[in-house]
Amino acid sequence: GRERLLASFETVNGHFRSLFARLYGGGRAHLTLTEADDPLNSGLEIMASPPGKRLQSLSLLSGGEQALTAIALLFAVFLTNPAPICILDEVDAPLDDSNVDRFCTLVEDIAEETGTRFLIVTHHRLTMARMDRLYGVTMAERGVSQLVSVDLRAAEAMRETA
Amino acid sequence: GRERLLASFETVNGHFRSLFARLYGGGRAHLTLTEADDPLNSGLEIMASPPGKRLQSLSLLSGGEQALTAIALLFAVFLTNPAPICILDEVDAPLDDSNVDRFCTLVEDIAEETGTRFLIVTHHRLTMARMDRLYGVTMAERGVSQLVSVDLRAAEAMRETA
Amino acid sequence: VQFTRVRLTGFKSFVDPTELDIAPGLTGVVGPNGCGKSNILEAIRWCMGEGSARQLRGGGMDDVIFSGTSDRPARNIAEVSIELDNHQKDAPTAVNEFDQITVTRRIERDSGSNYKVNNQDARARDVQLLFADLQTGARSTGIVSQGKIAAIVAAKTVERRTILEEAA
Amino acid sequence: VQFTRVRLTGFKSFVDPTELDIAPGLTGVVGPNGCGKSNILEAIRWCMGEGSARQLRGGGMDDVIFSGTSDRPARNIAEVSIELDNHQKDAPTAVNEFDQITVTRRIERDSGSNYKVNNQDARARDVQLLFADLQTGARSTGIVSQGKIAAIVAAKTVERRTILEEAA
Ligand SMILES: Nc1ncnc2c1ncn2[C@@H]1O[C@H](COP(=O)(O)OP(=O)(O)OP(=O)(O)O)[C@@H](O)[C@H]1O
Ligand SMILES: Nc1ncnc2c1ncn2[C@@H]1O[C@H](COP(=O)(O)OP(=O)(O)OP(=O)(O)O)[C@@H](O)[C@H]1O
Ligand SMILES: [Mg+2]
Ligand SMILES: [Mg+2]
Repeated sequence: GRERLLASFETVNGHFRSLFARLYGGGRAHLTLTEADDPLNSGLEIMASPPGKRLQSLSLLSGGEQALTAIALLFAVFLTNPAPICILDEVDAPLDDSNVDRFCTLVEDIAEETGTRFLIVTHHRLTMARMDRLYGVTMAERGVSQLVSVDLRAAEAMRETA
Repeated sequence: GRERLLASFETVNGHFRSLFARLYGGGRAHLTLTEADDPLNSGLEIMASPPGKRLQSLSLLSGGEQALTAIALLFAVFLTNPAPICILDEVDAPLDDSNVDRFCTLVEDIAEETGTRFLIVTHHRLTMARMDRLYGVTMAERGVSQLVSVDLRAAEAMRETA
Repeated sequence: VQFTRVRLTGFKSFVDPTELDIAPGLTGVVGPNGCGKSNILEAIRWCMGEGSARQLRGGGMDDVIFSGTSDRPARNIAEVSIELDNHQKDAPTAVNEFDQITVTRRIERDSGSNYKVNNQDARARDVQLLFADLQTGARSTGIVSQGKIAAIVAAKTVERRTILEEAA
Repeated sequence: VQFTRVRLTGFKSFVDPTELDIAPGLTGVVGPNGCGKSNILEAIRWCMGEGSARQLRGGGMDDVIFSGTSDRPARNIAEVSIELDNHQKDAPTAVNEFDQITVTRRIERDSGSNYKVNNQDARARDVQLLFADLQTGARSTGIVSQGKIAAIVAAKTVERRTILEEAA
């Protein structure tokens, strides 16, 4: 139990460092166990230094920086045992356009490396534009959902009507 | 203590019902005290029915619907004692374009009715376009923030560079 | 094994039979607030064997059944199916003989859920183990519900460590 | 009473003297992730007398002082001023004689904060009461920090009731 957790910690930490740099276009980050000699009861601390900024605990970063760092952690764990499917519900909500761009690039790369199929719910125009295909969900009849294939222009219009 | 809380509950509930309808362009909602006979220790339940949907507890609504309803509650309390300043940090993040539109209309109306000055942090293009003026925050020198007046086109470009 | 399709009927706001194809690469789902995007994702987690109604924003599991509108009566049955392609023949032994594996969960108001795998009755546990053998499942890291990112950020360090245990 | 301007120096990422004018109507603040938007809002809450460093994302109150970059050394002092216009003569009695009221908070590393109101030393409590008399303040309903909406949605019903108490 203890050995396995320490081993997976090292693997996840390795993925996390490289994913952080890919999502931020630079910078450094790492994970630490608050109680390295009692990993099964330890806490998981996240130390991150976005490009050009000092190393800080996660709590001192901005809202978008915290979200991007948490995304890196999630994918770091995911990559230790990639699944055939990955489902993301509005994870790009707090990200600005340049972070969304790098997020989409990462997701494209993972899809290519692992063959994972992604289902991504988003309100972001940039994310929509990077998808291979789009489904729109509508409630033309109130309270009743309908699913429909859409192209990018229809999807952009769909963000607005409610 | 008890009398005052019940009285302000009624006032807030009145504001909340009308603000909900303004933010949703329809629908109905109300607040309830879980222990009406012990208001000082009671919980505050929120029942909401977006246009065309059944009355439900807040927890069953969508992410954006929950946010919009919470905004209605905050402004309902605010309007009982309007302050000279109101500061909003990315409250429009989970809202789609039509809800953002009604949110901006509400904020414009409150500013006009109460004379309150608003400071609104946003990533939403639609919100930016409705502001009376815009400040951009940049980190041209890494880790050092600068404030600069911007027009709408510069602000839209500013969302992207980081 | 690959996910190829999800079908849902009577699940939350998707009262009418709905099909979602899952093709290779990136599939986006868009639409205004409250139109049903998260409901689709919850249908997938529910079919994978999610046992807690609170994880699906409900008070009880019957809350996933279409509860009616002013123009339509409530339903009494909700059903979701996930179709898996197994042409690579790398599925768990119990189901590896099949080229296609269909997992179905169905709930009837006041009488609970039942599961089928390729039309054979199955228990919730069997379905959860099947998806776990595929490195996925309702609580797995790759299924990121709305608000999960914020929860990770806000989590106490000890809660956060439990994310690692999925990797172990 | 109207808010007209905020000045900050050495506060978090705003190491250089910065002025933010607050004009009537709606003022938008935009920029990429991590550029400093929330820092400005926290400066205002801090100057209003916020006593908890955790409410400002810090471990201790010294965390609001500019902590340096690879090109610039850390500072030892942070100072924020809020300028209020009182031409309507509707300010609290103690300060109503003035046409303009300036509240300043200054912190020196390892030696704590001090406050001034129109250049007179003041205690944190005086400043908090001043803003409370203006129906505002660091914890007031009209000051909505990033994540506060999500907190209201996630709050237990009993926690949520405390929002009402500001109205009472
Ligand atoms: N059992 C049910 N029967 C009918 N409608 C339901 C049921 N459960 C939830 N709903 C409706 O589904 C809607 C929520 O859908 P969902 O959470 O999928 O929205 P969304 O598209 O994700 O929106 P957002 O962009 O705001 O996150 C709510 O309006 C709710 O009324
Ligand atoms: N004491 C300090 N000294 C220097 N920089 C600091 C200090 N405290 C915080 N920062 C920096 O300020 C940045 C956060 O700024 P802020 O939270 O205002 O961003 P933001 O513009 O609100 O971003 P978002 O859109 O992601 O919410 C962090 O990158 C952090 O490194
Ligand atoms: Mg949703
Ligand atoms: Mg921020």
